[in-house]
Amino acid sequence: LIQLKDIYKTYTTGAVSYEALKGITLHIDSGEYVAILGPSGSGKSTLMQIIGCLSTPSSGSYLLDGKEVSQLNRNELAKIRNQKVGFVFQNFNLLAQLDIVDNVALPLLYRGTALAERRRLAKEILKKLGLENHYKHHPNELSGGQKQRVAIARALVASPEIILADEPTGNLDTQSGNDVIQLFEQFTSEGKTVIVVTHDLEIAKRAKRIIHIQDGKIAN
Amino acid sequence: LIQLKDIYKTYTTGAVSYEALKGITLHIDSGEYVAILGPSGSGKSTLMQIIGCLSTPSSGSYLLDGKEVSQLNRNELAKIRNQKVGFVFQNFNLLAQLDIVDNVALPLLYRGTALAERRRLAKEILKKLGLENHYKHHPNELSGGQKQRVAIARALVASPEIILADEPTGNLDTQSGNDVIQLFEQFTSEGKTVIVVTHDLEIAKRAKRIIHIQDGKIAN
Ligand SMILES: Nc1ncnc2c1ncn2[C@@H]1O[C@H](COP(=O)(O)OP(=O)(O)OP(=O)(O)O)[C@@H](O)[C@H]1O
Ligand SMILES: Nc1ncnc2c1ncn2[C@@H]1O[C@H](COP(=O)(O)OP(=O)(O)OP(=O)(O)O)[C@@H](O)[C@H]1O
Ligand SMILES: [Mg+2]
Ligand SMILES: [Mg+2]
Repeated sequence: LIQLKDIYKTYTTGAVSYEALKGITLHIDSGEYVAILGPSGSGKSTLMQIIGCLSTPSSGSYLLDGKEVSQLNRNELAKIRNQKVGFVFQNFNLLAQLDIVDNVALPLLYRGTALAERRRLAKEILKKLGLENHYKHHPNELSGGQKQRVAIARALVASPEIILADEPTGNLDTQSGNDVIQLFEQFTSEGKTVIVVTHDLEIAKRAKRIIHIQDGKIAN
Repeated sequence: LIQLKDIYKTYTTGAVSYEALKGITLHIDSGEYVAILGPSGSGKSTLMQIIGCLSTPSSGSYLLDGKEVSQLNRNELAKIRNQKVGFVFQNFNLLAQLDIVDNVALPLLYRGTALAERRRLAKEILKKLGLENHYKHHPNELSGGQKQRVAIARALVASPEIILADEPTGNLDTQSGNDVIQLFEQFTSEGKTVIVVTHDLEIAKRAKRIIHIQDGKIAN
């Protein structure tokens, strides 16, 4: 499903260039549950953004479901992303002006789902994450872990083929973290692909496969 | 040093009131290293904001160094906060328009430290947290864990009496997390008070005392 070959990503700030990914080659099949581990600054979020079609590599090839996506423009990437990917961001990226039900319903809006059905599905996934008492709240009225769970709900609500979660349990107590991982395991049993970046070894151990990133490369 | 008595905190959203803290009584001496544990949404950040003079309780008394601070206005609170408290926020609260050295130097600006000395001290603490290659970067050019370390550096740079850290290692790998806790332990050995909210039991175990919060109360 996901085939990365020789992926490089360079960030340029003014005159300075920084090579965040230095030749990543990686295959992930559909239905796999993969954990990505590595030190702070090693390139994990950068890799996730390329896999999730949020950014393009500086060089290298990315075949997603057999289609070369590394050279697509922003609109083409957005189309693929909205169809196939659910993304839990490390910094949540929730919209302050919407209540949490509308925040979570956004991916369904992009897919053309009708209003009543969008809100119904959004409430359903929020309830699974323990947030049914907070439907009317806006993100700034929630605790850190509650915001994180809203971000997770949004990534799952449209039942996407690929779920990418960047540090999804960093703000959660052990019980809430386990509830989240159980949801991910349920999705893989339905044939979806789940890729989780985590610093938590307990979470990583539950994945079927662990990939180690160090200094922009896959370590062995 | 810190004496909370019957602290209540209610949030009101439109017509709905939510009691986040329900009668907290707590004493913390100077030089103590305390961990606060509890489920997501249980009131930990709310409690930290009251201890750190960022917000006032709805009722109850707070004696900080013998002085009643629960009824102070915003300017009086800010004065005490700038003198005594270093705060690591759960969502970092960094300023996008400043490079990380200026971000970290802010508490010294409030204390009237001269420019060259501010930047020198800021670089020194950033180096201890492994960020010397990123002095010229702005927060949006950093990884999640790098941002978290900048937030920690800012809380420590003015060597405040009280360090409050709300989930300081959620985005950090085990090694970086240990470096941070070592810095906190060094500060307590110098007589400072450190209070850490964490979901990580490994971090909590290294504190001298653990306080459990559940549903806005101290649990036993
Ligand atoms: N501005 C607000 N308006 C309304 N309710 C709020 C507001 N801020 C926090 N709350 C509620 O108060 C409760 C406690 O929030 P708090 O942020 O203290 O929790 P926490 O223990 O830090 O959680 P976490 O571990 O998820 O960070 C939560 O249920 C939250 O929804
Ligand atoms: N916009 C940017 N401009 C310049 N450098 C960047 C930018 N974004 C990220 N970087 C750098 O690229 C490297 C990798 O960043 P990335 O966010 O992928 O790390 P990470 O493995 O997710 O780290 P963490 O565990 O701390 O979240 C870091 O050293 C970071 O400073
Ligand atoms: Mg990251
Ligand atoms: Mg909190």
